[in-house]
Amino acid sequence: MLELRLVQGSLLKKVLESVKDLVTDANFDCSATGFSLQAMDSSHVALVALLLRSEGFEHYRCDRNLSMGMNLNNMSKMLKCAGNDDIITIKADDGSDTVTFMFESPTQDKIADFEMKLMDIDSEHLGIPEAEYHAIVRMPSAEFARICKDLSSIGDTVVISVTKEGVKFSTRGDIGTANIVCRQNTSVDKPEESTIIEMNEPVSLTFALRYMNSFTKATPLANSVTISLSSELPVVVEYKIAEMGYIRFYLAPKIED
Amino acid sequence: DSKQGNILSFFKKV
Repeated sequence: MLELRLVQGSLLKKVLESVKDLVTDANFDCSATGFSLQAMDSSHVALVALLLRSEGFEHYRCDRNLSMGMNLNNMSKMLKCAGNDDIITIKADDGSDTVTFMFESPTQDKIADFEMKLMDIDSEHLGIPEAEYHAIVRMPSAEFARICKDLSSIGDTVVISVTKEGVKFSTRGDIGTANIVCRQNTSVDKPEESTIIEMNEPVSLTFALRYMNSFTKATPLANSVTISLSSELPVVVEYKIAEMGYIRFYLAPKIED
Repeated sequence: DSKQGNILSFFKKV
């Protein structure tokens, strides 16, 4: 038996909107730790890892570890029927081939339940090692989204370079080139508006903008985004989900032929 | 020219 009650149901709606275009089908894993997902896109270029910790739910009952295969597009269709202020409860019985999403309006005057068919998904779980990154950039998530959107109108790839000068996002295309440099800026009053660059050593990597733009669909989840870069690893683009966990996107770099 | 890297060449199945 599984019963997870999330008072801030809009978080789950936002999570789905941020992953449904990247991943078609995925297993949601439920354990004492929380509600999680790890999935790759169909071409194995990007990986998404989501964790919503059990403590973040108002009520969290998960009698035994359960993996529920869901079509994310269908799940999104159902969650779109929940109001932004609704409380969402996810329910499943042991051995059942369905999951139920219950939506309660804040005033309890409307209660809806949507039952969705589960699916069997053969998914490969990957081990993501703890790593030291050459550079970690934290910046406003809206600023990062704007940069990715702007650069994708010029080129298909972005070179992200971190030096002591700052972080530079560059692209080139048929019509020309573009460079955007963001410098460390901690003087602003609000910490979520600051740009913080931790650099152990300079790093420069090239990524497909199509994926970066897809990751920025998670922007409504967090004011800040953290970009961790290492020349030996996929980049990690992380959005913290307030008091609950995170959504992390890993993207393999372009490699010189 | 560059080619697209693959997640599976960085992270191993567990």
